[in-house]
Amino acid sequence: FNLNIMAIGESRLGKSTLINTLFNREIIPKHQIDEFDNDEDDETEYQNGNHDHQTADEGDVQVKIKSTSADIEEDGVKLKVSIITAPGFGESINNSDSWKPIVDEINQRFDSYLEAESRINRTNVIDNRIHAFLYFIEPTGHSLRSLDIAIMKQVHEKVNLIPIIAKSDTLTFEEIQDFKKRILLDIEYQGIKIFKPLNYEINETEDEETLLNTKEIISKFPFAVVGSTKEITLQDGSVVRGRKYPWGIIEVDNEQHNDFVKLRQLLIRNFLEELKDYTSKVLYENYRSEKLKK
Amino acid sequence: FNLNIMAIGESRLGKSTLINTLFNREIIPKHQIDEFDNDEDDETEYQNGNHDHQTADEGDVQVKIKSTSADIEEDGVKLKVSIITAPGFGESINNSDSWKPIVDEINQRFDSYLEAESRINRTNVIDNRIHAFLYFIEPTGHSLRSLDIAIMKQVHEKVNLIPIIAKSDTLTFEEIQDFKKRILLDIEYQGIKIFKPLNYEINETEDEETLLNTKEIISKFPFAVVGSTKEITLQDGSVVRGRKYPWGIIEVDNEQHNDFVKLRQLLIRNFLEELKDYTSKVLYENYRSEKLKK
Ligand SMILES: Nc1nc2c(ncn2[C@@H]2O[C@H](COP(=O)(O)OP(=O)(O)O)[C@@H](O)[C@H]2O)c(=O)[nH]1
Ligand SMILES: Nc1nc2c(ncn2[C@@H]2O[C@H](COP(=O)(O)OP(=O)(O)O)[C@@H](O)[C@H]2O)c(=O)[nH]1
Repeated sequence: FNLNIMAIGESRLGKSTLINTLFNREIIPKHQIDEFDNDEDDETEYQNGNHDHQTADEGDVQVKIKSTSADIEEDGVKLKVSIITAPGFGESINNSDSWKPIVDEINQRFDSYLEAESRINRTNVIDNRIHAFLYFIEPTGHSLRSLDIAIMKQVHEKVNLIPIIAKSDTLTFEEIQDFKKRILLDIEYQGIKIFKPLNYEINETEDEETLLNTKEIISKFPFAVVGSTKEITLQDGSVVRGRKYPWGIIEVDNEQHNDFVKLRQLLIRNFLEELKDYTSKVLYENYRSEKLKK
Repeated sequence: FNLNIMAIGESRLGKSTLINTLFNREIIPKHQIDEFDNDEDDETEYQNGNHDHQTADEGDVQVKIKSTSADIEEDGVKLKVSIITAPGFGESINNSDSWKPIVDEINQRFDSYLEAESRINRTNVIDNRIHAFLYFIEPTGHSLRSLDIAIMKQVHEKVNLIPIIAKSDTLTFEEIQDFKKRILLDIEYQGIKIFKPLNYEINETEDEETLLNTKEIISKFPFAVVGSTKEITLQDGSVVRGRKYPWGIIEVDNEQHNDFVKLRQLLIRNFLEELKDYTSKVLYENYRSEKLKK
């Protein structure tokens, strides 16, 4: 049972922390991936250029694609989770082609599935296609940025796009409500399609409770999340995952503090089947027919 | 008594909020400047392009220079404060020339002073030169970005450069300490000169207390600040300026919560003279001799 998740956004938006928090495992080693590469690139850049004029090339950080896998057990179900990231995305002074390696990766995975499917013996086709694309939005509190819109438009018809507001503890409750409204307006204006559960299986009779739960999940889009694997002991003695500030402790699993619980429900608990089905029956089929037409 | 401050950094880093907090006045109307321009540009961009391919030009936001003035009274001294901002800086997909309009503005102000000084009647030369350049660093918690380094290298020999960590309530106490260390290492590695009080007037005998106070201010570089003009009533009935979160209230004027008080001391209370002196006697003179050589 494969689950392939792309986690994309500028550096330091808490992507690896959130992934590790979602699965309660250190899937992505903290700082090892990004830290090592960035320092290496930076060092060479600085050594090569002691230029007085900063050219576009000097501030250019290459976008790499990295994949990390882990075996997870969720509710008795064994999952092989792969997390695909793109360190370097959005890091340059000129980010015009930042999205290309990411789109190439999505296409490549479709291509290898297409190729595997068309073999005579296809009993063991491994599904490496991207089932969910988590896009991390910087918590500016204003609206989507040009780069956000650019990449979301490039991928929304190839993947289940789930935009989330990263590090939402930067924003007060009111700021989050305003930000969510503006983001949804931007998304609509730009014609960007985001993943909505029960869109695809709208004819299956779901019980009342599930439908309400799903409505509640959708009402929180885009999720404003906080991630942390640190355990903190509260005044009442309970231990929670959270971030400790001099003025208070934000708790990851507290739905009054952020939408982490909802994201986990969407991504892992309630809609895993739907994410995979939509990928194989709609997104992949569209890609396949587009490709075979040419 | 003129004080001209440039406040530069990406959009939504809390620049206008911080300025208004520093002077306890709504000098920069919240959201009016940025909101209006960005929406206008965005609308035209979207209408012009329903392009399927996002070109570098589409994601390009122009950098404008804006100036707002206010008459302030500080400790019985009347100040005419001008705040110069650059909406659009860092907002494009391609930011290669983002810094040019800002450097041009600094140069233009030196040029008009040079020109005014060389007239026969120069009793009323108005000092519009930039006395302090507040550079807002995004609270990634990692290190400086390419764009940060690029612009700081472009301006550090023309202005008193004061880098600050914006929205520092995103970071825990430990994260702030690490971040400050890394930023100072980056600054040193890159040969970037930042403003240090008593560098210039090092021979004047300062009393012991002032020296200690100055040492303490310098030890907090780069300041990690939070801004807010909102007044909140605490449990004990006291009213503070701060930001209210479901998990706690961060107080702007509380030195346990952030370095706002130190920034205010540096910029307005204790070193106003030094900022202006260093500008006129060192930075301006360097510019002038460079210019007259050519
Ligand atoms: N304020 C805040 N900081 C976070 C959050 N999640 C992670 N961080 C911090 O942000 C920094 C970068 O996190 P990391 O997961 O390495 O980011 P990545 O580069 O996107 O993978 C670390 O110092 C984290 O502790 C969050 O939800 N809120
Ligand atoms: N977390 C946090 N948010 C802030 C802080 N200062 C301002 N903000 C919020 O950030 C948003 C943008 O602030 P603004 O001053 O307009 O940013 P500017 O575009 O850089 O001038 C507003 O919603 C502010 O309330 C701060 O210190 N911490």
